[in-house]
Amino acid sequence: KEIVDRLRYLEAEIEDLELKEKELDQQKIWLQQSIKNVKEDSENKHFSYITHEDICDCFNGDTLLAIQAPSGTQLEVPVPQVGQKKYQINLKSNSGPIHVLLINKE
Amino acid sequence: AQECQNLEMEKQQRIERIREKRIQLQELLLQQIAFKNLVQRNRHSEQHTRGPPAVNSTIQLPFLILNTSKRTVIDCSISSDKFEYLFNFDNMFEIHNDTEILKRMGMSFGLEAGKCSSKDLRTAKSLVPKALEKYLTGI
Amino acid sequence: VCSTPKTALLYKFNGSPSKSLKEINNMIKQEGQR
Repeated sequence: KEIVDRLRYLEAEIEDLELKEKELDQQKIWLQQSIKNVKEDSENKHFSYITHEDICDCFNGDTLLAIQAPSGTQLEVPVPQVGQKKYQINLKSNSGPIHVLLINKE
Repeated sequence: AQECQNLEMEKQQRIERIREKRIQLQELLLQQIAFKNLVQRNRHSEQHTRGPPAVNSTIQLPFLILNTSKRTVIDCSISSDKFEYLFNFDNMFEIHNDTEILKRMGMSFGLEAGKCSSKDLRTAKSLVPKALEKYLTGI
Repeated sequence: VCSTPKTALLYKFNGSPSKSLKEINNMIKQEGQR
C-alpha cells in the first residue's frame, strides 16, 4: 500500500513538473519574441549604442577590439598547439563585410 | 517498486531541466532589462546634450568585444572585401558579447550578481512583462 | 566511441549562445595557464 501511495504521489508531482516545464517553455518563446521586437523597433535601434568610454571603463588598460559582423558570420578559435604561446581567431562572413575597430584609450 | 524508482529518476531529471530553463529565462530577462536601460540612458543623454554623440565615438549593437593585455602583439590579415579576418595573438584574450558588456556597465542593475537595491529592482521590474517579475525576485 | 578530437571552437554571430563564447574563453585560459 505504501508503494502504491508513493507511486500516486510521484505521478502527481511529475504532472505538476510537466506543467511547470511547459509554462517555462512558453514564457521563454514569448520573451525571445519580446526581445526581438524591442531590438528591432526603429526608435530603440537609434539609441542602441555604447560609447568608447563605456567600454574602456569596463576593461582597465586592456587593448580592445570591437567586432561587428552580419548574422551567420563564423568566428573560429583553433585550439593552440601544445607548447606554443600563439592564439588565433578566424572570422568568416558569407553575407557582408566585417567591421573591426581598435579601441584604445591612450 | 521498480516503477517508483523510474518515476523518481524522471522526477529528478525534470527538476534539473526546469532549473536550467529557469536560468535561461532569467538570462533573457537580464538581456531585456540591460537593453531597455541602455536605450533609456542614451535617450536621456541625447535630450540633455540636445543631440546624438559623434558617430565615430559610439559602437552600435550588436557587437563582440575582444580584450587582451596592452602588451599583446596582434597580427591582423584582412581580405580585400573584408569578408575574412585572421588574427594572431602572442597572449591570451577574452571575447564578450554585447549583453555581457552591458552587464559590466551596470545596465542590469547588478541583478546578475544578486546585488541590486530595492529601488533598482522596482525599476528593473518595470522593464519586463508583469507575468515574469517573479523570476527577477528569484535572481 | 572515440569522437574526432576538436581542433577549433566555433561561434556564430546571431546563432550561437553566449555559452559558446564562455567555452572559448575557458579554453584560451586553460591553454594559457598550461
